[in-house]
Amino acid sequence: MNIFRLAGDMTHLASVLVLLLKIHTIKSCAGVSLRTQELYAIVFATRYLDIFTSFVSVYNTFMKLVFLGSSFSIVWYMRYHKAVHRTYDREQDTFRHWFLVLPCLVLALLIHEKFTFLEVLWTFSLYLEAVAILPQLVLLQRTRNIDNLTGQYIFLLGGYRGLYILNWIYRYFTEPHFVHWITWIAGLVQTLLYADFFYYYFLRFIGGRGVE
Amino acid sequence: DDEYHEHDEL
Repeated sequence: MNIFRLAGDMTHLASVLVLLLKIHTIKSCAGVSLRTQELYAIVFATRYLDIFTSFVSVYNTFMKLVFLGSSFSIVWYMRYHKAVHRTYDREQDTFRHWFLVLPCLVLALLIHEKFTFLEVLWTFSLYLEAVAILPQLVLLQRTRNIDNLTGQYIFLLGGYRGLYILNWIYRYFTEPHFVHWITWIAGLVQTLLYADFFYYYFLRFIGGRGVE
Repeated sequence: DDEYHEHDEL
């Protein structure tokens, strides 16, 4: 464990807590893409299957349970909680996210580090995570408002993956044999997808005005 | 050595 990875995990944890806070306290999911949340639930479900078969550390297992629990409860809130479901803008959240799942699955079947059931699903979860934010970014462009908890959520989510890239660079230089091109490329693509969001997010801070 | 690495990251 290094400081970049710990900071990345904490930023990722903060992103889901900010979202849960928003949904639970103000009973609203306005501006939040249910489709992105569903993709994240699939990402965690397919990535953490090894929670039953391999034990890395208490921290690792604990965090996996937190991410699984939070992502599924956010989907539950947005789908089935009466008050929250009412605030979900279904007409705007229309990105065909199932079109993302199949290509990621095919790609994982073609490009992986080891052809085993767990490893292919793990690789699939990496590819899916890289593109899972797309429905949320599209929704954000439609609702044209980053000045709220959803904006903070996306900012933290992008920040976590950026910190992971620093973690991979650090591990590459400090650990022999630490080479994982698939993880690195998927992580880089994911972070690049946030580039324009970060641009407008920082503009908003510098300009101090609502950014269209 | 191509020992199978365990995914130790989240």
